[in-house]
Amino acid sequence: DALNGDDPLIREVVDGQDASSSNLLSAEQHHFSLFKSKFKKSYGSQEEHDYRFSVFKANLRRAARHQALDPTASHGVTQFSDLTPAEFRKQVLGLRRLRLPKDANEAPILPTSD
Amino acid sequence: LPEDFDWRDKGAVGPVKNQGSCGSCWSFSATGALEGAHFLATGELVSLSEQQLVDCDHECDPEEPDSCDSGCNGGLMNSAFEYTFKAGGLMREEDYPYTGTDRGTCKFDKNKVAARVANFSVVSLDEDQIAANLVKNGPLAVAINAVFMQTYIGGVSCPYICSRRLDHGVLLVGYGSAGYSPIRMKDKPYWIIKNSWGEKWGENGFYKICRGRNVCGVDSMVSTVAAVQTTS
Repeated sequence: DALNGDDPLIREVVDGQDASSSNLLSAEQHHFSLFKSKFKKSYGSQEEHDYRFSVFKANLRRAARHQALDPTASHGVTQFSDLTPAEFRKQVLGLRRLRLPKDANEAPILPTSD
Repeated sequence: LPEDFDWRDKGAVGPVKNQGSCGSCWSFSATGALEGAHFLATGELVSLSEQQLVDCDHECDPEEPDSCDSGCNGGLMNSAFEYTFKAGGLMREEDYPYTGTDRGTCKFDKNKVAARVANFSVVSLDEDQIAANLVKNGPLAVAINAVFMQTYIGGVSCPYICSRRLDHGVLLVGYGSAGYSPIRMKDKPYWIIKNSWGEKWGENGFYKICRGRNVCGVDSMVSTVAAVQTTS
């Protein structure tokens, strides 16, 4: 049972290193179809679908890297997993400037002991 | 300062909202802070209109002419407070609902103002001062680098390396003294952040990030706002 993944203790982890093996690809395709149904994603053409699948695979690897860099959180597939980092920044963020206006009012220092 | 603090437990935080495919995070951060301040001033929690900021706020930073608030193309919470102060306040969400686009004209109605800004200021890059302002003045508008948030699912985020180049605006609603992290086998104090990507993202729409070393720039641009004490 453990080999065919029925065992709940065995969690399939997509390993970003070996992108050539067919079982990895089928795992990625499986993740992608779960992603599309969970977040109700549909694409206008087969070409767009295939492109979004390639972005999704790259984001799976990014999630694995984020998990390694940030082990106290859990990282994985989110509703943004078919967006490139640039699309994510443009479509989902939106902080205009990187510093505060010079005339910004400074808050008074508050007591923090006792 | 209390060990743990959470404005959600005190009724000062409204439901998680969703900015959709529009770079309007700055308006959600600003309304969240003013909703909290209005609650502290009047005891009333009112959902305020981000769309009014998206459509009507084109406030600029006098030092940087090309840095005006621009709807889905970005903005800054402090400029949003400045606009709101000058315009006379924000309308309720229900009177000026969010569309997630910035092609509309400004439909601000001065007679339907629900909350007014009395003043706003910037909190120094000091975690105790941030915590003290949070406890005293309500939820704070903060900026952060969101690179790890694209893949975040839950837990206390504490990346070993994270750029402090700020690109997202969110709302600081509380802090916890110890979020247990099995991997590092020790407790980690963390900030509790309300995001604007819907309830299905993160922990029911919220994000936890560790305190202590300005991780992802979270301590770098913190603003507090006070509301005028009138009921709408």
